[in-house]
Amino acid sequence: QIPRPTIERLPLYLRCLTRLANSGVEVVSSEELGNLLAITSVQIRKDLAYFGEFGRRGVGYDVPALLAQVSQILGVNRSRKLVLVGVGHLGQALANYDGFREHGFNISAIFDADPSKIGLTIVGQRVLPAHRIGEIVPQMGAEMAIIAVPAHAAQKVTDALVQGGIKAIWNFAPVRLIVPDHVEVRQENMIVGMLALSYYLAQRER
Amino acid sequence: QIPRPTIERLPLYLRCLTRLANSGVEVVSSEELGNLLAITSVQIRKDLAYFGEFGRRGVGYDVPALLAQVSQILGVNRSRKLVLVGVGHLGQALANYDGFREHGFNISAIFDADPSKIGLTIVGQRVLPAHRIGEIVPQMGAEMAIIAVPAHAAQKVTDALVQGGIKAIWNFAPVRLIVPDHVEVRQENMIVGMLALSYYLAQRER
Ligand SMILES: NC(=O)c1ccc[n+]([C@@H]2O[C@H](COP(=O)([O-])OP(=O)(O)OC[C@H]3O[C@@H](n4cnc5c(N)ncnc54)[C@H](O)[C@@H]3O)[C@@H](O)[C@H]2O)c1
Ligand SMILES: NC(=O)c1ccc[n+]([C@@H]2O[C@H](COP(=O)([O-])OP(=O)(O)OC[C@H]3O[C@@H](n4cnc5c(N)ncnc54)[C@H](O)[C@@H]3O)[C@@H](O)[C@H]2O)c1
Repeated sequence: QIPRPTIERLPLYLRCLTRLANSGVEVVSSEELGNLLAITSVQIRKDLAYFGEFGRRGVGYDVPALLAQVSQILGVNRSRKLVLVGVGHLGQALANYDGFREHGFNISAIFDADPSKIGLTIVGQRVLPAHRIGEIVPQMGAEMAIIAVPAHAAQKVTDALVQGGIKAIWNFAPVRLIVPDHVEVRQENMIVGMLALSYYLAQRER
Repeated sequence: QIPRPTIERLPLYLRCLTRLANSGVEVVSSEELGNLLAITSVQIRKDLAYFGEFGRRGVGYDVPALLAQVSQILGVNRSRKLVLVGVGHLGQALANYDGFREHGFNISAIFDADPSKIGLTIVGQRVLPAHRIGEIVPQMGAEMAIIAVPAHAAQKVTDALVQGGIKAIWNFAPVRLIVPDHVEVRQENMIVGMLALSYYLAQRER
C-alpha cells in the first residue's frame, strides 16, 4: 500500500520531469530534482523506490525514461474521457481549464439539470440533460467524472454515473458519496486550503 | 513544527465538530469522531495532542470547548477580509462560493486588469482596476488574498499585494511565487487531484 502523500507528489515529479525533458535535459540527480521541487532528495528517492529501481547511484535519473515510468504509473500514457456533471460557476471554470487537456484528460460529455443550460455549447460539447447520464455514459466508455452540482443532488448523480460504468469520481460537492468498492472517489474540500492558510496567519499573529 | 497533514486535517475536525454542536451533541469520543471522518481515533488523538490537553480519558471531548479551541487554532474565531485578484472563470466561481463566507472569510475587494470586467458588480463588490492594488489594499487592512490570474501576471500581482500588506496568498496560477519570509503562500495545483484519481484508475487496471 503506497502512502497517499507519495501519490500526491507524483504529479509534481511528472510536471518537473516534463519541463526538464522539454528543455533537453538528459540526466537529473535527486538533489537537482529536490531543489526544483522544494522536496528533500531523501524523500524523492524514497517515493520512487515504491515503484521500482530507477536511476544509478552517483549518476542520477535518466529523464526520458523516468518520465515514461511516472506517466505510466499515473496512467497518463493514454488519453482519458471525462464526464462533467454540473456547469454552474465551478463547472464552467473546470471545463475551461487547459491543464486537464494538456495531460490527456478530455471532457467528452457535459450534463446539467437546468433547462437554460441544456443545449448550450461549452468547450465544443453540447450540454446534455442529466437524466440521460445512464444512457449516454455507457456508450462513451468514459471512466472518470467530475461532480460540480449542489450537495443535495450529488448522490443521485453519482448513482447514475456508477451505473453507467464510471470508476473514478472527483467530487466538489460538500457531501460524502456512497459508492461500491470498485469506484474511487476523491473528495475535494476547497475550504481546506483557505483554513490551512488561515492557520499560518493565526500562528504568525501569536 | 506541526506536520502539514495534521494542519490539513484540522478543517475536517472543525466541520465535523460544528455539525455535532449544531445538533446539540455535548460529548464525543475520538472513536466516534473517527467513524464520522474515516480517520483512525489514534490519528485524531495524536493530531489534537500537538495543540494541548483536550478531552478526558474514557469520557471523550467536550464538543463546544473543542470546537472553540480548533476555531482559535485555525484563526476563524474572527472574520477576515479577503482580496480576490482575477475574475475570470475560476475567480467568478471562487467569488460565488458560500463556503468561504460561512467560515468568516469575506471577499472585501476584487481586482482585474480587463477593462470589460472593471466596474462590474460581483457578490456586492465593484471590480477595481489591478493597478490600484497598492493604493486600496493598505486602506482595507486585508491580510489574505486569492490569485486567479494567468501565470504570466501572477508575480507582478503578488508584488503589489505584498507591498500592500498582504501576509497570506492562495495562488491558483501555475507558477512559483517569490515572496519575502513573512508571507505564506499556498500553491494550489488542481491538476494534482485529477492525476491522483488517474493513478487509482491505472492501478485498478493492472
Ligand atoms: N464555486 C466554487 O468555487 C466551489 C468551491 C468548492 C466547492 N464547490 C461546490 O461545487 C458545487 C458547484 O458549485 P457552483 O458554485 O458551481 O454552484 P452552481 O449553483 O453555480 O452550479 C451548480 C450546477 O449544478 C447543476 N445541477 C443542479 N442539480 C443537478 C442535477 N441533479 N444534475 C445535474 N446538474 C445539476 C445546476 O443546474 C448548476 O448549473 C457545489 O456543491 C459547491 O458547494 C464550489
Ligand atoms: N479554471 C480552472 O478551473 C483552473 C484550475 C486551476 C488553475 N487555474 C489557474 O487559475 C488562473 C485563472 O484561471 P481562469 O480559468 O479563471 O482564467 P481566465 O483567463 O478565465 O481568467 C483570468 C483573469 O485574470 C485577469 N487578469 C489577467 N492579468 C491580470 C493582472 N495583471 N491583474 C489582474 N487581473 C488580471 C483576466 O482579465 C481574467 O479575468 C490561471 O492561472 C489558471 O491556470 C484555473
